[in-house]
Amino acid sequence: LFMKELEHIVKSYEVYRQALLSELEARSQRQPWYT
Amino acid sequence: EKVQMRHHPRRQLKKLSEDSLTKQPEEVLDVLEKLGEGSYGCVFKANHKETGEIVAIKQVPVESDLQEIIKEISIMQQCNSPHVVRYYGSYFKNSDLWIVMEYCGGGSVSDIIRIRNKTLTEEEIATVIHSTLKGLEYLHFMRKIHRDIKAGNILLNTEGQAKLADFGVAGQLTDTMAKRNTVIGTPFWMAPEVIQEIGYNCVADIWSLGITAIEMAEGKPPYADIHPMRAIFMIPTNPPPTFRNPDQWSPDFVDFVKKCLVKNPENRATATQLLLHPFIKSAKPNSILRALIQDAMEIKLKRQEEADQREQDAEDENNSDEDEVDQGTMVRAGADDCGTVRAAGSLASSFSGTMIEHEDTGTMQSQLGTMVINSDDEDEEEAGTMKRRDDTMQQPKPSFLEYFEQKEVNNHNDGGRRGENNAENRKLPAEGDLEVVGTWSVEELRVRLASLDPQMEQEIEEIHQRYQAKRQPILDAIAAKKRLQQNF
Repeated sequence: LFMKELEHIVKSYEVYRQALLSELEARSQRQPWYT
Repeated sequence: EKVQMRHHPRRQLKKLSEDSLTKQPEEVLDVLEKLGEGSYGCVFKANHKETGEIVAIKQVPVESDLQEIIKEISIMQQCNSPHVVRYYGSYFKNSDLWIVMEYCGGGSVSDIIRIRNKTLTEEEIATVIHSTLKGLEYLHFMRKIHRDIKAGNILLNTEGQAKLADFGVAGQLTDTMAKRNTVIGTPFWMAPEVIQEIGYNCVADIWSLGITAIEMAEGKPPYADIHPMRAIFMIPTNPPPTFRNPDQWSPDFVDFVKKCLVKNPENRATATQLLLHPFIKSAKPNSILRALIQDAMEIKLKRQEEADQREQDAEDENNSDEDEVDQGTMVRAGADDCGTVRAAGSLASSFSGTMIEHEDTGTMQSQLGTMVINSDDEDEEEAGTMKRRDDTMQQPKPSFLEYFEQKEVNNHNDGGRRGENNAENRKLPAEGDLEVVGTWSVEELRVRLASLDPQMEQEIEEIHQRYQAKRQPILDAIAAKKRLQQNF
């Protein structure tokens, strides 16, 4: 159970991290002045 | 004062005689000095009175996980190789188990890197790996997997002979169970098939050896800068790691590491095959390591003397200011430094934005500890837990959590910059509600990204605490039972 909860947390954060990174990536492409 | 490189025992100790084992350990051994903290308890240097041979004694509290310790003893006992640390015998003394074993005066390869503040040269790495491969070839021939190969578990004697140590998590393969499926090892050194729990065999050690080669060359294993839990997801997904600057290394060395770090274990080379690799075939003799071992021993001795002197000065003058002199920042920078990556610098910068003390780096390094997920089949009561291998009962927190805590301490020392990001209001959006990220500003996105790891660490710690509270009464009962079975 501990491992399952742990895995759930890590996966949730990984999905969230990917969402943030994708959004930042998308913004950087939309806005050439983005750094 | 020069460090004594060799000792000449009156005769070679094979193992402690039955007669010796019935005596009190003090009658047989003179304990000389503390060498450090091992995976379960303290390790001391001692003199075997009868032969004059120097031995190491691992003193393990009986409250520790005795089953793991017995497994370690059993594996060492079955091995008879100059490339595996020898076991001489054990004693029960008060509430400790004394495990007497071969002394390796050079210390571990990771200790040497840390003490000298310098990574190994390619020539030195080839020689260390040559001996290590011989140890692995022997071990694998004996159908045993080490499961925790890393620079910290490769010891050098004063002659420069590398020996495999710390069999706390090693496993024996049986014919009916040719592939084990227990996740065990140290996250950054773990083979993809081990992480994926799809079963693994001896070549899992070869992957770890490839990671160890990079560790010796660069001062840390790949992904050491990132969260171990993320690394665990990345290792099976990403292509095999490589050197940060492959051009800095010879084609033979790069190819050797490439042959170790093959993701599919079926296509990975065995220890016997790798012993024929040009990188290993051209390795120089062990004697080339003597200078580096001597250097490390001298630095250690010098630091010890300086520490003793400071202590003496503090006592004499009762001047507390003296205590603030920082031995940890001492760096030996010889003329032969050219071209060698300096270990502490790279490690330090990877753990926090500012330089941290050398000694702290050591602590951190030692806390990239071994991770045990799921216990062995025979140890059902612990199934599904991660545990810290040292002082399990006293502090069952997994070592990777210790690593985060230490990291947090360093971040606080760093002006608490990460703390500012770790705001309460930056919780994870509800599941499936990730569209909200599109509404945030770039700055907000960045801040949230930066605060992810500390937040995740906090959540992991919280669930760990919750489960620990549930497990503790069971662990206490097991500990009480084990105490009653001391005379195994």
